[in-house]
Amino acid sequence: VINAWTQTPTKWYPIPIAVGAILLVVIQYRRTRRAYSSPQVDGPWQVHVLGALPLRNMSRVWGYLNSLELPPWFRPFGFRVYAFAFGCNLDEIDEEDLKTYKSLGEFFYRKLKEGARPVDNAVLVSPADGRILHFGTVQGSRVEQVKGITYSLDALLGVERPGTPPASIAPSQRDAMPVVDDQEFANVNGIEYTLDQLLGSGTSTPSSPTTPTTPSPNHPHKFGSQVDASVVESSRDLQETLAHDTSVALEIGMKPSLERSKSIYGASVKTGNALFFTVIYLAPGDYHRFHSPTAWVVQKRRHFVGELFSVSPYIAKRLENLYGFFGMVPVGATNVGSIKINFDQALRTNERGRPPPPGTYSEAVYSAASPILNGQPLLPAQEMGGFCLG
Amino acid sequence: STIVLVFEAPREFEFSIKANEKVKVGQRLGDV
Repeated sequence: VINAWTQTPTKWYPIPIAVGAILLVVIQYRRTRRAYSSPQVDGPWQVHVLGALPLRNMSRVWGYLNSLELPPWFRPFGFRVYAFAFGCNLDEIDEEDLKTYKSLGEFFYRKLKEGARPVDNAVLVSPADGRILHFGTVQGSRVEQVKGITYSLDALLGVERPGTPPASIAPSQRDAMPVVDDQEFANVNGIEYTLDQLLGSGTSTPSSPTTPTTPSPNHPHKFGSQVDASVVESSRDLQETLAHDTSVALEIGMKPSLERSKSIYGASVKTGNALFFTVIYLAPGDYHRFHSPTAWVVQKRRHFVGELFSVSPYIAKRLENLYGFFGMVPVGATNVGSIKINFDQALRTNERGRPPPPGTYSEAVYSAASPILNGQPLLPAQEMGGFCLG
Repeated sequence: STIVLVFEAPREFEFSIKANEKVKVGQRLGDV
């Protein structure tokens, strides 16, 4: 050994530059991959089983099949089977001749007969056919726990209290624990999302969709006009890189704001008012157009790019209080589709291609629809749009 | 698909629905 160490001649060779360049590329690639690594699945065995399923690809295939044109002779039979399987009432559909629906996607987006849905005189009516998953009031920074699932809507108000500690629950632990983070948000469709991002401080160029913007979480959300209701379709966790989900948030206002009291959480809520929420789940057999829940003026829309997934109440019940789980794994994904809003022709959801950076959204304002009202006016139960298959 | 409504209303607002209840378009959700 000593002889080998001392007697072996030393020769120096130049290392090819390419080797060094390749090494740098590999290092950079690993660093980038680590930064954007997919979330780790954690929790009970159901989580792992569901997480292992190729739900995203299955959803895409299902969405593609839904848009295929069916032969005319098959349509009545096929749609009747679908209606039987998913509980569709064929007596109330507008076009009774099932051959007029060329694909399952068209049948999915069917209209109902005039008068099939009488409108109640109440101040708030259901915007869609479906099942009430949760409802309640926002108590402090959390939504009142209903049916075993807890929300936090503190972020809805867009105010980060000074000194509030950041989330102490690591993403991998979220799916086994209830909401604990003040910056977290409603659990919708099983996906976490922050409503701060939906109704927060994002600015936009009036009357045109904007390039994706990242709202500042520290900017307090002011109800410049009274927010009477927002319609949010699915959502995405903007604090973590979780399963994509498309969400379209419509922010509306009806009156100029008056002097508002601030809650201890910095929320700007009018004196004598409170925040309420309700979550409605639309099953595959339900009428899939959505309507205005009240008389309001839609001022703006924010679109968080992603993909649509579906979470059935059965799955939600099996995994009660697994806050954050639905944000990590698309549970019960059944279809891929898009969201249509009748008065927003520019909205394009579910587009292929490179998604915008996480936490960003595009925004459109509807001031051109009615300059006096500064938005799109809607009557109760007026059709707004719907969820399309395919 | 899911729809979430988040809204500000007078404290007297009351829901007239139950959890897991099936609802249809135009059905009363609540009132003051």
